Amino acid sequence: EEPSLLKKLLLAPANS
Amino acid sequence: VITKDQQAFMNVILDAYNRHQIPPDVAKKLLQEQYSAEENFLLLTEMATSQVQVLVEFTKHIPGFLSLDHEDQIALLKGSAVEASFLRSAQVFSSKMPNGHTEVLEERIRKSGISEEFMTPMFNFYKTIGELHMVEEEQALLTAITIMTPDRPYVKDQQAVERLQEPMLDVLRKLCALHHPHEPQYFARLLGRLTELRTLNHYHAEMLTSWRMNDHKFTPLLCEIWDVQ
Repeated sequence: EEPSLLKKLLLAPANS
Repeated sequence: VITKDQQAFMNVILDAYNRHQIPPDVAKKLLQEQYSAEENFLLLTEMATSQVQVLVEFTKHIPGFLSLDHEDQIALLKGSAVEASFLRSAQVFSSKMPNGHTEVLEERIRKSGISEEFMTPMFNFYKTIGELHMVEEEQALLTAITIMTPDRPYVKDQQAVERLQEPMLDVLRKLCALHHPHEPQYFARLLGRLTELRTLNHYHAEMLTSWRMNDHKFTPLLCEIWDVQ
């Protein structure tokens, strides 16, 4: 299943 | 009176709101010369994609959001992306832009293949947002409140979302009383915009179907957040 772009954005560390 | 904790809570949201904006080099393209419908459509698609990226980064800083169930996080983003993006673009559209820019932007939007029946409610919404003269804190909180709306499709734990939205509504109510003392209805007027946004969301869904009919291309991120195959 194509990896979700949204999931990737959400999992990327929130740049402080 | 806004408590110290509420002030700190609001500053977190306002700080994230200010820090996550469409990058200037992307926004600058809106003022470029080309004017064909295709170029305008491509440009607006690029803006919408950038807006979604900005929205996700902003949302990650909303207190409590990252503690929600992962699937609910996705459901909230998908459910609110269109409304939150229109709210933000309305705020940009009505903010003090160098003279002439608003007209250039409006012209570009009018000439991008978007149907008239959608543009009228959209520009009306931009006008009503402009007339409200919201302060920055109100804009940031209203955007966060739009995203943290419990009754979006596929949200499983609506109470958890409600518990996060409640404190934002409380602070917004106090802010409205503080910044608009002569307008006791101001808070209600802000919430009324959320209803108007739901209508825009409905129009947008219809517009998407018509665009898909004549095979418009969207970026992968927009396809995902708009649930377009």
